[in-house]
Amino acid sequence: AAIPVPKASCKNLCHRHQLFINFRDLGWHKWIIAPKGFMANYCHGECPFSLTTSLNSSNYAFMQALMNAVDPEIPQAVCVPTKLSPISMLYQDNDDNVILRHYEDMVVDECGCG
Amino acid sequence: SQCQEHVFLQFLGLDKVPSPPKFQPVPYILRKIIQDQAAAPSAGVSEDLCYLKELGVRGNVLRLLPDQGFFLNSKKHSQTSSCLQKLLYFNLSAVKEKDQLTIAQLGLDLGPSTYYDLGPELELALSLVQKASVWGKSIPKPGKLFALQSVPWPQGALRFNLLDVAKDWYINPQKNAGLFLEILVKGDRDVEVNFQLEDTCAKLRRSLHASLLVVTLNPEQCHPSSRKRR
Repeated sequence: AAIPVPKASCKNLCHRHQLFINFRDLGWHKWIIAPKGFMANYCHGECPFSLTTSLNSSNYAFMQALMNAVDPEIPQAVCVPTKLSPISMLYQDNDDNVILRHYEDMVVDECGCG
Repeated sequence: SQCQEHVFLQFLGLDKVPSPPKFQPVPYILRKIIQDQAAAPSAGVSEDLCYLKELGVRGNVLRLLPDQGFFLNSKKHSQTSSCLQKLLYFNLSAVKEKDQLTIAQLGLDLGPSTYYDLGPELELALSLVQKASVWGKSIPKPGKLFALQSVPWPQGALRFNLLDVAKDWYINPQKNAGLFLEILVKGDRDVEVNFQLEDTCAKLRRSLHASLLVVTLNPEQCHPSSRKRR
């Protein structure tokens, strides 16, 4: 049976949040030609034991949550990316070479407890 | 945070934060690839990052290397058909040891319509430089002719396949003495045309832009098993 999710704590549960990386903020706009920035996102939220099974959790997270219930010294499972996707970056190096390269794991698509 | 930035830049393949004084012109093909890549996730397309469909080759890094060569003093145009001579030199040291070259394409852009009105037919000769010369002390000499192409009208960037040459340079960097480019004018000319020709050749010198597009494949990042089945 589905575990009822308490409405009040929903916003605190582990999920994906929007995060736009603007290269200008990092000063990287001086050497990155494109893109100017990208939506990287991030994961944040709680992973309570009662909801571990419903929050896209790994088996390990479930075991950790179980142990946390037995021994509070052991931390709760944490909210982490579970699916990432790549982006391409076009930049110029110190030798004036223009480089186009694909970088994996740059964008958070999904989050879960791990 | 500077330490973290440095570590991440190394991950990107950079030793330090680049500080280019100005951005180099980016060819259409690179812009198209990055635009397609940006659009792919929203279109729900899962891209193979080790295959460049725009170029039809395997590869995961594209580099556009600028020409670091110099112009050579050619004889007066009235005496010879030579319009300009230039040593083209591309530094391949940015290509890492484990990378496999899959494309090395020389792009020569003669500029926009510089000789269209005048109408002289140009001929372009590309040769390998005979041997490594001490720059500034000896003049590079043209060796084996690599390409000879007639350019009857402005036709955008001209492209030449340099894969075998670049592979040789990559394996033996000391062999990389560059390329000898000569632009010649075809046909007989009267005095008036000769005068205009001086101007055309001067414009060509200013507008000529050469670059080497290099595509490489890193086997560690691109496993054969990750290749999509057709």
